[in-house]
Amino acid sequence: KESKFMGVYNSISESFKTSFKEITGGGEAWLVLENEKSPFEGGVTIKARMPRKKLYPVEALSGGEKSLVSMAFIFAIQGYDPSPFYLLDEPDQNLDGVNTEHIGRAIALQSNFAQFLVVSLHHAALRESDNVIGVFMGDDGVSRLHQIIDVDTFLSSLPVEAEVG
Amino acid sequence: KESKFMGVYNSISESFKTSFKEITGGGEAWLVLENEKSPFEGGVTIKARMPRKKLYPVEALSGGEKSLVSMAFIFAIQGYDPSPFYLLDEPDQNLDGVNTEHIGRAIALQSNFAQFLVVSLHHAALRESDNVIGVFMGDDGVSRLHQIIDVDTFLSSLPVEAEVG
Amino acid sequence: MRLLELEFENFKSFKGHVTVPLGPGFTCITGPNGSGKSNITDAILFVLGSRSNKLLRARNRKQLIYGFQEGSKKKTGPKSCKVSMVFDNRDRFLAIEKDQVTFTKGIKLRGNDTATHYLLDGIKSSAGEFEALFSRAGLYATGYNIIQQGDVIQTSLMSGTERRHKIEDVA
Amino acid sequence: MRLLELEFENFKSFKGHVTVPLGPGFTCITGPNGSGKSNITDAILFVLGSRSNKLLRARNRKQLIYGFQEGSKKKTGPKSCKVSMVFDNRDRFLAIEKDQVTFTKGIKLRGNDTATHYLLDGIKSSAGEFEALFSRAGLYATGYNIIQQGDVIQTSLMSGTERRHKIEDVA
Ligand SMILES: Nc1ncnc2c1ncn2[C@@H]1O[C@H](COP(=O)(O)OP(=O)(O)OP(=O)(O)O)[C@@H](O)[C@H]1O
Ligand SMILES: Nc1ncnc2c1ncn2[C@@H]1O[C@H](COP(=O)(O)OP(=O)(O)OP(=O)(O)O)[C@@H](O)[C@H]1O
Ligand SMILES: [Mg+2]
Ligand SMILES: [Mg+2]
Repeated sequence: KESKFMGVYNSISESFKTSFKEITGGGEAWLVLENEKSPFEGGVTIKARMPRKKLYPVEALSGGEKSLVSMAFIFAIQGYDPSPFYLLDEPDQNLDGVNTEHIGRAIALQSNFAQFLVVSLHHAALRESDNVIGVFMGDDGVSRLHQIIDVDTFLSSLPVEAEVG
Repeated sequence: KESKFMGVYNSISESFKTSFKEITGGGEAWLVLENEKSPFEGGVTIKARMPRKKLYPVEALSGGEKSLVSMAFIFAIQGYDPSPFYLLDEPDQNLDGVNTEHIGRAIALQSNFAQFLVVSLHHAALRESDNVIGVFMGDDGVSRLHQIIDVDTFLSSLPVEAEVG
Repeated sequence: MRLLELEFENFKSFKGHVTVPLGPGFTCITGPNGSGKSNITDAILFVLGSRSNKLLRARNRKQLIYGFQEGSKKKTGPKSCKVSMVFDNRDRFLAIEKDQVTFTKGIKLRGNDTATHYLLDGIKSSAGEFEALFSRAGLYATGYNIIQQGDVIQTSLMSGTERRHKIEDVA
Repeated sequence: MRLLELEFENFKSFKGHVTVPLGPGFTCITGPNGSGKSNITDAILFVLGSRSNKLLRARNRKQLIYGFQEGSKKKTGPKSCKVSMVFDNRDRFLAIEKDQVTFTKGIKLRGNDTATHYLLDGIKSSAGEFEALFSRAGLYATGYNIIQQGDVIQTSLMSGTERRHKIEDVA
């Protein structure tokens, strides 16, 4: 049982290094077993270093940085054993303009191997997706869906708002 | 002691009605004492109805709607007894394009009566503010500040990203 | 192994019958605040067997039925709701000998309470059968593959032990 | 009654001496992810007496000093940091007979631990004196007037009892 876990763990740790490096454009991340001799007696810790920065404890990272760490970890597990689908409700809530692009592209890449349903308010996510479902609520308090065929027209019809950075 | 609390409570409840109506453009909100006879034996509950919608329990509201409720509550207490300053780190994280405008304008109005320091990635907040402080980190891992004098030039220099709605 | 479509009937803000066709690849769900996007997420968690009403932003199951209002006597409006998830099962990731599998979970008002019912391809099923099929396929309402609004940072902040469990679930 | 400026010395990502002038009215702090915006929020919470290192995203106080790195022997780099908050007190919202009041809180490395020191207008003070002055002025690290990143929804979700306490604090 322990060797099965170690096989999975090592594989995910490798994927995590790769996906974090890709999402952040050069950052380094890896997993650490709190108890190397008896893995089940300790947890699994994340170490992550953003590009051009030193290594800080993961709790000291910013909201946007933590979001990227979380997404890289999800992609890492997907790399080992994909889930039938991924359901992410506003994973880009904390991200600036540059990072919403990076994560949008990363999800688009990963979606070649699994189905991704992502709720987002960001243009980058809409542009990178294969399909946009628009949800609207009328004055009658009823939600209705519209398939958005032309993303660019849809986006230009909205009040432009934007993230900084 | 109880009558002092009731005086404050009623005043805040009134302000809350007004500020929520203003932030949401017509919504209704009020406070309720869980134990009307002995206020200190119960808590204070929020009831909030978004414009053109029925009354739903506050936990059923969306992320953006809850953010507006929270901001209205803060403004309500400010109405009664302003704090020396307000420090809000990304209060607009959940808001769509229309609501980031509303909250930006609401903060600008309230800032006539108190100092507001707001961290935000949204253009609406930058445009409504009196002052923008830009924080940047160089490749040396050191944070530096810049007073942003011309907000429009600053915004147009950034990769444009935007919220929907 | 993927979702083909979702069907709602009076679930939260979705009145009447609504079908949500889902493509493979990357689907983005967008719209103004309060329009119903997270209610779609809740619908999926509901079928996957989320035990906690709190995770569905409901104090009790009655609140999941379209038109539920605070403090109303609720004499009018729907007395039930249901959600169906239709899976493409050609690769047999679900332990059922069928190319397409539909899971339906519904709630009916019963006096001052609710009753929950389950259908598997239209045939009466149970919470237990759903749980057995989902867990064998590695699908959990609390799985690493589902992030609710506001929780994306949690994945990097969870305790070491919880993270080890997520990895064990996959193993 | 407002903040005139903040001064950092080796606090988190702010190396050396940095002054942050603050106008009255509405100041917006912006910039890319990880640039240092929330570190400014942490600095203010630090002076206001946040008891919890977790709220400052630090496992221990050493991590608040510029250059703290995981696992390094930390032989080089600053051994201390401090933060000052300068208030306009012309309306005497702080119980001190001065038009301007500066609160300074700092940390020094001491062996494998840290020592915390307090200055009030440059004169040795204490956690107790800070707390007395702040609470009389209605300023708390956990006050309703401070929202940390990710917490804005909390204000509408807090328990009824906690909300009553927030109102009692103001009364
Ligand atoms: N039982 C119900 N019947 C009718 N409407 C409901 C019911 N439960 C919730 N709603 C509606 O759903 C809304 C919340 O929808 P939802 O959380 O999906 O919004 P959202 O699109 O995710 O918004 P945001 O972008 O702010 O997160 C509530 O404001 C309410 O109007
Ligand atoms: N002791 C320290 N010494 C040097 N740098 C530090 C220290 N502690 C934290 N940092 C840096 O501060 C960064 C986090 O900064 P902060 O949380 O203020 O970012 P932010 O601007 O709020 O970003 P976001 O928009 O993502 O929330 C960390 O990534 C780290 O690089
Ligand atoms: Mg939502
Ligand atoms: Mg931040």
